[in-house]
Amino acid sequence: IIGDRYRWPIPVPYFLEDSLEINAKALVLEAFERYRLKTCIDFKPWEGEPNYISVFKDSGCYSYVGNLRQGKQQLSLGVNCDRIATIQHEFLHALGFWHEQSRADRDDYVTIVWDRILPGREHNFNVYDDTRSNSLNVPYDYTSVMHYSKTAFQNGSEPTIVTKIDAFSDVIGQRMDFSDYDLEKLNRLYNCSSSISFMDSCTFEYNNICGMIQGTGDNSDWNHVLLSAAGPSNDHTHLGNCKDSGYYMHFSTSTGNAGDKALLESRLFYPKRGFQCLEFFYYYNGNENDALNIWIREYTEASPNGTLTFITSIKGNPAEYWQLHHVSLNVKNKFRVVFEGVKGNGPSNGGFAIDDINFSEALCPHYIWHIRNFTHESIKENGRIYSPPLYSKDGYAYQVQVRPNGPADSPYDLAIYFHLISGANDDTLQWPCSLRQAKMELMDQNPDIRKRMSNQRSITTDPTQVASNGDLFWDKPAKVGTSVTFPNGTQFFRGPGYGTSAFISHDRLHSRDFLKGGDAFFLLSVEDVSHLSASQPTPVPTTTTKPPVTDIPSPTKPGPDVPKECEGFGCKNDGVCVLENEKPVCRCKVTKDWWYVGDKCERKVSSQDTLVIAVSSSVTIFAVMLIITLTSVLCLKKKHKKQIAKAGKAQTTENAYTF
Amino acid sequence: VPLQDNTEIDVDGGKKLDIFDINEGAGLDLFEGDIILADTNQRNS
Repeated sequence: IIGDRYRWPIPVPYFLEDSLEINAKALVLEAFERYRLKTCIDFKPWEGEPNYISVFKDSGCYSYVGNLRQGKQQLSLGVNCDRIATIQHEFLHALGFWHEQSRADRDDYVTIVWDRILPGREHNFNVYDDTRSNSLNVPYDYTSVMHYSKTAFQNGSEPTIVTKIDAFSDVIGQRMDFSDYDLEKLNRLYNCSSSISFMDSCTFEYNNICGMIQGTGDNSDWNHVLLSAAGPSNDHTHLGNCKDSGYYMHFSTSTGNAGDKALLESRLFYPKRGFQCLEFFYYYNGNENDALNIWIREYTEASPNGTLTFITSIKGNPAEYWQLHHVSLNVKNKFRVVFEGVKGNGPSNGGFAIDDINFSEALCPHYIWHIRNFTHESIKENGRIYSPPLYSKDGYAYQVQVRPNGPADSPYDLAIYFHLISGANDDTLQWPCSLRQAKMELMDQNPDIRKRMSNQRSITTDPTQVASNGDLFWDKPAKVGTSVTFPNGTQFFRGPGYGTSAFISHDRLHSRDFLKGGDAFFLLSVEDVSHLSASQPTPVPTTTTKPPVTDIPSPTKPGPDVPKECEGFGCKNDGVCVLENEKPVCRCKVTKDWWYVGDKCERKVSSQDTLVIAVSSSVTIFAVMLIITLTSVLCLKKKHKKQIAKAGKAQTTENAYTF
Repeated sequence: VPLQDNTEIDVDGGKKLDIFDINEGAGLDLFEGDIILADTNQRNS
């Protein structure tokens, strides 16, 4: 939307109302993390700023467009709106975005088939000309999270939006994540030059190896290679699909002596948030005694040359394929990440390779569920696929189920369900399991984390939920579950499943990098979200302020200050004081059904009042007009009579003279 | 009555619900499906 007045100051103040479901609250915070990773848009709990986004549960999912500077600006996340991309979509509205197909140039890219639209819903397909909407010099985006799907508002089964390039017909309407162009527009609109939590991404495609350095004090080196004789034969970035490109770093353990080491140190990082997630792909086909150690070299005033701290090690179980790994860090000072390859005892015909590193100040997923050869045939043959048994940090055992959904012998969609299972801690845990959020994400394996559009669903355990047989749904699996046997013969209980049959469509599953080299990675986490049942602290509302009406707010600066002239001006009823021609005036609070008026916003008016005023004014005007008309008619009649009488007298006189 | 092994609750009820389907289902007829207009500059004449 054109107009700097519609921009929010950064960070954007938000308030999560008590009416919101816990799952939605946790997902809003998750959506904010996606904004932080990919843009400079940050969010902060409302601390009394004059304008803020109030997220609440009404029926439906909706938002205003842009910052309307009306104080509390509502954004609703009703039933079934607790999906991360839905929340991203609604917040994009709030940040100033219309729908993608409302662009001024949309008719160049899509055809709206008006006679397939539900009668009376044609107004949903507006176009805003370039005086009202600005596409920020970004091409039309079929992949935008703000685009309608082809079936939007359809009457029947034929599409209402037909893309001019047929290949995009099933692309429009994605609800996975921001598209690249969504991010480009958002970053342009808010003048972003960096993001909040992203730190680094490295595919080793260039000779500068992303500023990494071969460490000192080692007796071997990492090599920057296109392939290694003993494997891997391809990197992970391109998987051999790009000739003469596809580099990775390799440490060979096939030569040398046990104990030989090679250090690869990252460039310097300056943490802001104090927690980080390091993600990388590795290929480990050496001896099971070889190790890949991760260290941190942290620089402080006391240790200007850096102190090495061991973090974790990858060792044992070599395999002839690329694997994914996450490392959680909590570094607060300037630091480097150090990859240390160590040759172990025993023969080796391989070593370690690393590729596609991503580093961000974010939380890591708890588990990686790697499914190899995740093809149409394999999943159809296997039917339901269950993850290995996993544990939440507080001890609940669970499994995630993935299965095809749809008619046999046709392209299938993917369903996903979360199950509690019996575990080692069941006797000490609280039952039914209360307010644990399970996050299930199919990872888009784009090498750059900022360009990923991963598909995620989250569910939260509700301790009061009842199953069809009257049992509590999230009670102890040994009580409400069914007996199942692991492949190794161990018997356990699996509770009922909770999830969705519409996790991802067949076409989208086979798009992007969800199945890179045929492999799928599900990132799984279970978190205690019970703290979100407490109300967000309410600050004392500020009644006076000076909103920056014409300036684009700086992404790095907080909200506006209160001007002197407004001090003590005394706008009532949450009215906001602004300067107009250097004089303080009140901007009054407005909602859909009522608003305040008056110099100090002292009077409340509702839409019903206006209706009464309109009707009574019309009646009064009609009555007055009627009186005026009747009076005029009477006067004219009287005048006319007088004229007739005068005329009669004159005629009599004339006749008299005649005679 | 014990639960069946395949007892599952589908939060989407077997449908692919987009924002606009949810709002239609809730009986809302919002501007462009999920937008509230408040400002005179935004309101359609």
